Amino acid sequence: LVSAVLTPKQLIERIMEAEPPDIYLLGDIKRPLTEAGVMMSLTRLADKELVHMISWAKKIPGFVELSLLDQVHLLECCWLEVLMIGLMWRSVDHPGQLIFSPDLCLSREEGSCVQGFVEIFDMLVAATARLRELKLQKEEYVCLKAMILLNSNMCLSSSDDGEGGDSGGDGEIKGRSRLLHLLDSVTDALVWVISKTGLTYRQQYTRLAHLLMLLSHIRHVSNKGMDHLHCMKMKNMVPLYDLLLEMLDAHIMHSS
Amino acid sequence: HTKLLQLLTTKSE
Repeated sequence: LVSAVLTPKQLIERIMEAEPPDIYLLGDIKRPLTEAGVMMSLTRLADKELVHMISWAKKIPGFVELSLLDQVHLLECCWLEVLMIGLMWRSVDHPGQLIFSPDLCLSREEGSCVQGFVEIFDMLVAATARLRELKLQKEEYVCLKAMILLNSNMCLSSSDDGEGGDSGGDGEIKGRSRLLHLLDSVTDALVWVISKTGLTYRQQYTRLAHLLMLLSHIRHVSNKGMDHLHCMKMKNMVPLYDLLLEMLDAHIMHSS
Repeated sequence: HTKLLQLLTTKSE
């Protein structure tokens, strides 16, 4: 396994290099803002970001060594969480606002023109405030994002493949152990990053706990966001682009 | 998952 031969420092370097570029909406959002206009911009942006997310995942050391089915499942499970932690990271220095892209920044009031969105907006802003409070470092952020990807279907029943007879098979056990090994490597990298900060041992492990506890909030907001997007789709409120639609449908299918 | 598979299996630059 690639990740097994990398030191934590080398792994961090590789994960930092995998970071996607800034994605621009390109083309101004129509003002005054309307529900359809905002949803159109947000979904267009999300679709663009998803394409870059696939390239990002492939650059996480060890990811492409997983089976193609595992790669698909992981991305289908985590995509909105990954979009959301990226949004929080971009917004960390802008209290009360969400920086969806360098050319699309929304205030709470602007977000409120989309029905049901303001609750999610507030949860995103609150989670972003927590990142600010923790003074999250970029190296920690990239590790957390990789952990979201690798941990995303840890508790998903394998019968979701629709191949119940195969569950617990040799290939599947190997796949799971590879995945756990990869996740451990990223954990080692995060622990290493925290250890460089000059904190006492106690402060180091409480920081690790605080960072990991962020992930449960991100999962929660993502689930809320997924339901919201699904409702918007049902109301024909958004033109869902091909990759976004595919990822949303897969998520709805897994969770039902 | 046609598009996702396509993106996962194409060689990156």
